[in-house]
Amino acid sequence: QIGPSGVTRIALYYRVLSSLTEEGVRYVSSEELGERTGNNAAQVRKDLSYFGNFGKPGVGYDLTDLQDKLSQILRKEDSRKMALVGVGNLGSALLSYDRFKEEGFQITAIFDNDRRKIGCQRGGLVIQDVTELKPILSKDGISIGIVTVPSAATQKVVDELIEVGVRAILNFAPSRVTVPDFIILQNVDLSIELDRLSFFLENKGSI
Amino acid sequence: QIGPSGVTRIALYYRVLSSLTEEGVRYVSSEELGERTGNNAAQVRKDLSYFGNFGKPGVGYDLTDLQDKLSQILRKEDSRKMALVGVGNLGSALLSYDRFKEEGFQITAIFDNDRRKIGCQRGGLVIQDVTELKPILSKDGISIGIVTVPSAATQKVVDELIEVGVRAILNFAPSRVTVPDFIILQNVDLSIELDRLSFFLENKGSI
Ligand SMILES: NC(=O)c1ccc[n+]([C@@H]2O[C@H](COP(=O)([O-])OP(=O)(O)OC[C@H]3O[C@@H](n4cnc5c(N)ncnc54)[C@H](O)[C@@H]3O)[C@@H](O)[C@H]2O)c1
Ligand SMILES: NC(=O)c1ccc[n+]([C@@H]2O[C@H](COP(=O)([O-])OP(=O)(O)OC[C@H]3O[C@@H](n4cnc5c(N)ncnc54)[C@H](O)[C@@H]3O)[C@@H](O)[C@H]2O)c1
Repeated sequence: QIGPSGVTRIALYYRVLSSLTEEGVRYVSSEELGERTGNNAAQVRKDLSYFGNFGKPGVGYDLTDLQDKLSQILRKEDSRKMALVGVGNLGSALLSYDRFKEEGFQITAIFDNDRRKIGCQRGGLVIQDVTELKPILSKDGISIGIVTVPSAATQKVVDELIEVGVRAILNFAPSRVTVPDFIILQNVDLSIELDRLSFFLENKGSI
Repeated sequence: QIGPSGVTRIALYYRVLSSLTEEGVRYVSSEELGERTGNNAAQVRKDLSYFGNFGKPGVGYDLTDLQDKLSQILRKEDSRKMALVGVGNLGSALLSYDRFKEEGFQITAIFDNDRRKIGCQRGGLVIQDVTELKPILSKDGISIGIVTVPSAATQKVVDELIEVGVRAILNFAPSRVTVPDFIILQNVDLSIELDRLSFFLENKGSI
């Protein structure tokens, strides 16, 4: 059971490998992968051992080989279509963030309830009326819903996404959302990043 | 050495305890804390044991007691002042996100280089000219800098924040930034959240 922290680390290792390839590196050690992601070498080896025996003792990991393995684990060859609901400040920033597409995640439908925004273009897409969400999405085969609406609107938006077949929800609104067991719900709270940052700021050297 | 993943989990446990207090709960088990954060009970016990012996076997953890302990670990009684540079879509969304202040992090100065924005109000603060960053910040005692500018501008903004005494940087721009050893630099990449979400979507039941 690798757990959410482990998958996050695998995704971080994968990005380090991509930038090392650009630098023309052939081998990488668990120490190097650890250093670049803030983990220790033993943690790196343990994470990778969930998925098989990769490295050679003393030599480290063959970069291309490890990159292929992690790409398979993260299914990077798949491209996933996403719907985004709530085209405000946060929604707009996510729409224009190039990394999503580079990593295989494409926003293909965007919705809002603001009369002044519906019909406008953002990030190459037309903002559609959230009341039309169900007829529009039931044809599209979208697997992920990104929710960037105010807290009060969150539960209803999530329910509608589930009704049209979305099975994974990335929720940014700071409100408790309930979903059936078969749904993968992930809440993002960037204040957690600040807790972590300040913990290491205040415990520098003693960790 | 607790490591970044461990601190992230401690911050998640702390938030679960806050919502359980609202529900009037007196004791909480490592199973319950694990379930609500997507980790297993053994991981919860291991994380907490870094900081001392809390819980009684069979009874679980006294909620108020554990909350106090985690609040001390995360230094929740401290209030930290932050500067934010780049008041665009993402910067504006972070400015109006109430959770930051609730968790003890307050943005007290905001900067941009767009003539049309300088002098305007956002989130109760006046947008200041980034060319004035050094004289303005050297008086304020700000410990954290949030960087939400385009990639090309990132390194220069980070260098200036360090020059005025900022020691921890939360960088959102997708570019490699170099900082001296005594600086805590944390890069945020929300595509990592999508990797994690889709991993559990595709591996449901088999984990
Ligand atoms: N998780 C985090 O770290 C984090 C950070 C910043 C903001 N947020 C949260 O993200 C959300 C969006 O923040 P923002 O700054 O972009 O706010 P915003 O007000 O700029 O954007 C909200 C958008 O949602 C639309 N909307 C409102 N109700 C709707 C509905 N029922 N259906 C469809 N669209 C609807 C609005 O018209 C607006 O365009 C908020 O809940 C905020 O608290 C979270
Ligand atoms: N890490 C993530 O998950 C994530 C998600 C979304 C966006 N982003 C990144 O965040 C950054 C901001 O995104 P956005 O959508 O808010 O862009 P935006 O264009 O809306 O905002 C950028 C702001 O920075 C200002 N700016 C530009 N150069 C500056 C400088 N030298 N000094 C001060 N201010 C300057 C601009 O005037 C603008 O207000 C981008 O780098 C983007 O790639 C990251």
